[in-house]
Amino acid sequence: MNIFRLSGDLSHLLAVIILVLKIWTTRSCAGISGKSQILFAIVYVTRYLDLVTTFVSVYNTSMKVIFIGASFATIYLMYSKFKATYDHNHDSFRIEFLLAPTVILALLINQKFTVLEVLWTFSIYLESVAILPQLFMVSKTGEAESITSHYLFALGSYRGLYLLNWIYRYYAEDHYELIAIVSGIVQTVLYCDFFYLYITKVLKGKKLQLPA
Amino acid sequence: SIFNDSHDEL
Repeated sequence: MNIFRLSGDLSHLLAVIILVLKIWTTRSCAGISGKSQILFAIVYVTRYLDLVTTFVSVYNTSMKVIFIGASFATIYLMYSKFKATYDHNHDSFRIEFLLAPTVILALLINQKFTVLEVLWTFSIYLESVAILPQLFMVSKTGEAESITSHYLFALGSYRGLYLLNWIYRYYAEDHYELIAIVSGIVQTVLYCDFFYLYITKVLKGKKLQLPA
Repeated sequence: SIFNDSHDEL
């Protein structure tokens, strides 16, 4: 564990908590892509199957349980409890365009052709693009509430901080996982445009609004 | 190593 990894994890944790609290307290999931949330649930479940096979640490297990739990709580709030506030019309990204290529890629490029390893690899590939329906939704509506922007910023920062963690681990521990690194770069790059808008607008107290 | 069996990250 190093400071970059810990910051990344805390940023990730903050993101999922912000999202659940935002939906719960405003009693609304307007502006949130249910499709991205479904993809994240798939990511967590397929990646954290090792919860039942490998024990790493109490920290590791607790975080995994929280991520899976928060993800399912979000889906329950969006598709059941506050269903009426879910903005279907703007959440029109076709997730099969992300699922099919990531499944195929995981079957082709993995470290070991075992069920757990292929599912882990699939979850890494899928996570790198899982935010696209959400970014697509923001671009369709042309704006995002500031709390949604904070959520996106925390969620995007997490993989960026992991990149620093991987650089550190490469030098300090001679440890690297190429699949995670390349996917992490892709994932972080997808947020760049958003980061720019967040820093230039949201942090200056303005609403995140895309140029017309 | 690149063929590390346990993925210790989240």
